[in-house]
Amino acid sequence: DIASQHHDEL
Amino acid sequence: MNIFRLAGDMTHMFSVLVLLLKIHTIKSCAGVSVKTQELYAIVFATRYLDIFTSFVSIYNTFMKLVFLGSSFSIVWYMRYHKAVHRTYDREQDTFRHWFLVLSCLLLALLIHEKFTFLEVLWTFSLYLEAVAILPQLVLLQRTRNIDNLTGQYIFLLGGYRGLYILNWIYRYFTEPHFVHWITWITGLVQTLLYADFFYYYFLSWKNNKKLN
Repeated sequence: DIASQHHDEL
Repeated sequence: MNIFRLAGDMTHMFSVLVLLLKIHTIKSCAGVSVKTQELYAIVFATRYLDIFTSFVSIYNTFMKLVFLGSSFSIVWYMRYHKAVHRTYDREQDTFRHWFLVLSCLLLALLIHEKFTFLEVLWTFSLYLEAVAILPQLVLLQRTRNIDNLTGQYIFLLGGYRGLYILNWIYRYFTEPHFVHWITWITGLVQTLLYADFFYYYFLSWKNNKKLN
């Protein structure tokens, strides 16, 4: 979902 | 992962390592704002809260630990290490950075992608990181000239988010519905804040003279 997608960056 | 993001992460890591090395080897933090370092420690602490709950990759976890460890140890050195603390310029480093923390927190409560604890703090960390360099830039203008390690630190720190912008452009065109306005706008504001520093840094490099 969106959350995991954009929390893959530092 | 793409080359822009990897370059960005490496640039970011080198910036904190340059600063940590300077403080650790010559036991001096002259020209460095502890307030910017404290803001960065808060940025990482609130951005990497999910370090134990959501595993992305070894690389991701390793880098989070590097950024958390380096930012907190730099603050520790500047606040509690006797020799280093003596070189801290308390009179000049007077930016009221707690106002930045408060306003970013309020903004995160108002504008976020999802109203959950982690997401609001993650958004807060983005807003705070965008302005975290302000105390350092103000201190820079007050201290006559800065040593080139501090200059390199600021240059690399400013460059990393610029590389992230290239990464977001790349991901926008290669991944369907990869859209994150908050990340993009904060990243752009953050990079633009370094604009005049980059200008003077480039001039000092071109004319091969001290940065002041």
